[in-house]
Amino acid sequence: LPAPGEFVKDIDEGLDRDIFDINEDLGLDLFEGDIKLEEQGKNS
Amino acid sequence: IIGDNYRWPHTIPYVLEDSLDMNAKGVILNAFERYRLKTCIDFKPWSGEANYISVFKESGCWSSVGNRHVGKQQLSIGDNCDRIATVQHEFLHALGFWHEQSRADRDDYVTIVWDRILSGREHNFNIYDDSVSDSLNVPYDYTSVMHYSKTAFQNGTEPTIVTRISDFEDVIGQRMDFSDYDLLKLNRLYNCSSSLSFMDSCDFELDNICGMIQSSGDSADWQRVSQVLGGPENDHSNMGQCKDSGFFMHFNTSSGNAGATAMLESRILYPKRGFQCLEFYLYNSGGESDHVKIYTREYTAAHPEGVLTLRREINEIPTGSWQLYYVTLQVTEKFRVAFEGLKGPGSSSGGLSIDDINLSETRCPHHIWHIQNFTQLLGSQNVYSPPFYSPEGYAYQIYLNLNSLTNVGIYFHLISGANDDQLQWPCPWQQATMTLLDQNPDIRQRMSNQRSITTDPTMTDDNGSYFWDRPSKVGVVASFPNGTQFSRGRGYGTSAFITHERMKSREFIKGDDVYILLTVEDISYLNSTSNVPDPVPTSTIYNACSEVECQNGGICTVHEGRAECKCPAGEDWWYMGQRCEKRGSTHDTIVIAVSSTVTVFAVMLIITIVSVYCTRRKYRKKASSNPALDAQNQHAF
Repeated sequence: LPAPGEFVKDIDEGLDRDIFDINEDLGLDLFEGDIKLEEQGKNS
Repeated sequence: IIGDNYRWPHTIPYVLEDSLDMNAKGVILNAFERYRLKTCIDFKPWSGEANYISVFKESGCWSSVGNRHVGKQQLSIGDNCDRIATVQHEFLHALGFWHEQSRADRDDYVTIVWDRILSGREHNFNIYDDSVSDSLNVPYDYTSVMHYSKTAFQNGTEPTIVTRISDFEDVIGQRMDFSDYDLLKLNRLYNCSSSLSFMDSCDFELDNICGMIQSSGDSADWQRVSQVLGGPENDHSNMGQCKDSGFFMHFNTSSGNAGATAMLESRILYPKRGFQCLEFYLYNSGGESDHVKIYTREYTAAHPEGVLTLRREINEIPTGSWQLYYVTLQVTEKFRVAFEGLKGPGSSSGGLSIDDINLSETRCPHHIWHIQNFTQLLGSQNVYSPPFYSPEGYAYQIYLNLNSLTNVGIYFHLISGANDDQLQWPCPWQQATMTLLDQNPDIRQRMSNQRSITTDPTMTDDNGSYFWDRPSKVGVVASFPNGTQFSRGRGYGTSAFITHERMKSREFIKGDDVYILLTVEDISYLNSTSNVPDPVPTSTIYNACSEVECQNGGICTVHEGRAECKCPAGEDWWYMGQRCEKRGSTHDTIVIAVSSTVTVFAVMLIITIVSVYCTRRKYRKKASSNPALDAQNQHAF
């Protein structure tokens, strides 16, 4: 029988990632890691 | 962020876009419930209001800060962002909060180690001075859900943030729930005086016992005590840690006749939502047949004296330790909750005790997994829960991985059950929510740790079989402690549910007991949730509009035989163009108008100055060559 630890799927793949880790890994260069600045101001 | 213009109304309109994962949608709705319980912020589906928050799945987890008055304000919950505290964090940004370590007084509490920060990310550690950011008269909060963790933007393995109080080194970056100071700031910012869901909490520490009353018509009273000879030795709120403190209510069954009762009733309560969850702890040191009944006394126009209705009878209460109970209520009129203790036949050396009562207009968990003697398990062995059934009839159990060095893992397994022949397979869209309960006496101060997973019926395993297919088909054979065999499907969860350090903090482990709260609910109704208000019928214009796709919520209509997009507009914003692809706003218009005016003025001023200069030069030259003109024209300019 497979050991309990082997018969599971880990959605986090062994990593304990925070919001900023997730966004950095995706290559997002958001303000302070997770803040979207509005483009409207720049365009105006 | 300073500025009343950045505030949202107390009830925020939202849309859950269809791009979101199903699990994310359920998690977002759970996050909304935390706001409803602990703050005065509520959420409602968008029904055409000028400004609303559109939650969608794009890359990453992000939000704007404050109400930007842009109409559709986006907030992304992408892959791996479907965690309740992540959603709470992003919505706190939307409500107007920056990260905690960007406070003006940041450097008094943490040290930023600049040479450990990823190159180009140093700007993420800027500070907002107190002209743009207000700390609302609340101290720096290491426990804030808005604080970076110590490893934020690190270029190696060393921490980028070091707390000046070393005890908080691994506390920063918690993503469990709102901290007390998070709630204090949010409630101050939005002038909250109450919440939608919270009703009452009582730990019996005050003499007035939270306004609870002893009923007449019973044969005994509950007594407020701090210990009982036959047990419990101390209350559940403080667990005997506070000298001369720690009280609970006790019904003595060591004397008196069988059938004796004592009823304790709450003050009058006024429901807003129509469904409630009552929770409390009981300690049985009496006879095995001593039991508790839970009633509601509802006051209606037809029955102003109140109608007493039995809601739950709790028998066979385990003896020797505090036990947690949940009771679901569905009361719509003003009411009281009543706790009746009953002395059963047989001897008793103590009685029934009750403590830490909480009542809120939330949904109770479906099941509770009570793990005793937890400390000796942590770091040593893995445990499986007893089997449970979901309301749909799916059997399941939970697997807790406790022997990892740093983290606790938690996994959800479907198992073979009595209803499997009647159920749909693969199991579709059942969301399992697993909560490690923070056993603070007051539900508003709990920071329980929660994760959710959802069964996707299309998900396949490495060998091509459906992950959520019938356990007897895709699972392995296992045995219950009594030797009964069953099939267990593959587990689905996380190895990073909570760290050992956080698990030992707060009141997750209390009296060496741990409670995992479990809810498995059908969320297939969330399949399509983007509900754009649409008063224009489209069925009669099917052919013309079938090839036209309007963007940004535009609605296709047929005018003079041609498909046209009617574009959404708000108070100060609008979409335009053939497919509503362009955006305009009064802000843009004003800026363009003002800048054009200023430019024209500046150009004309330059022209005027140059003209004056040239004209003066010209006349000065003429005057110097014709003295007779000087007297007439010297004052001309």
